Amino acid sequence: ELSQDQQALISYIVDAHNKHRIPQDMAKKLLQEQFNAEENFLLLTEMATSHVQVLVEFTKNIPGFQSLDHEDQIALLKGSAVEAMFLRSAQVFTKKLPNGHTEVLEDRIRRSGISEEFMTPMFNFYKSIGELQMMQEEHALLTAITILSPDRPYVKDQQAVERLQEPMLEVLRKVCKLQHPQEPQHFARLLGRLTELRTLNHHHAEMLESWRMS
Amino acid sequence: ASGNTIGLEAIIRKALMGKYDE
Repeated sequence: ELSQDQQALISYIVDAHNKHRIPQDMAKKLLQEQFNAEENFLLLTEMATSHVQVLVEFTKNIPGFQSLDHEDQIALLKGSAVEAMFLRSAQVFTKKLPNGHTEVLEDRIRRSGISEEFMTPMFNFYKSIGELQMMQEEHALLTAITILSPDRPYVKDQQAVERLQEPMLEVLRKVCKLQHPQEPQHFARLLGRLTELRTLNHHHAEMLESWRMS
Repeated sequence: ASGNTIGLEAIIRKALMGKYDE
């Protein structure tokens, strides 16, 4: 069972995760308007910038984060921004959007000019996240856990980061047991997605380069 | 400056200081 403190932590994290998201008018633009390739590029770039800004706001709310060394805060955010962005996008693809919206979004991304070799693993990742049927709590906690990865480049005080990440992992483990009692492997599967995220992160620079070139 | 010319670290630093859209 979850302790009172753990329950409080969950509702706090979920609340922060829901509150800090890409502005709705920007997301709507992506669904409603027709753009040429250049406008598409600018819109997706604008969304990526906005994503980083809301990610920072969410991260400031993770208990203990602001007590970390300032440069370590930057190293953690820099190291995780791309992974957190993929996680957030995966959530969009997991949700039941109004009819046709998922297709419009997918089509827009597919036509963005990113080369196919990067597109396939990205949509495979979205699909594999979708199959896990994660609850909001799991998304929010997994995002926090991703951000609080002590092994990111340039992190000086790894132990301080570990001390923040560990209780999150414990809460996520319990949430998985409670939410998915039929699937004892659920928690391990979630952690497996983090490995997949690292691979996407690793290829992200090349992916951006292929996008810029096209 | 438009978003696409600002590096990731610059966006993070600004957001950490609570400054958006300069």
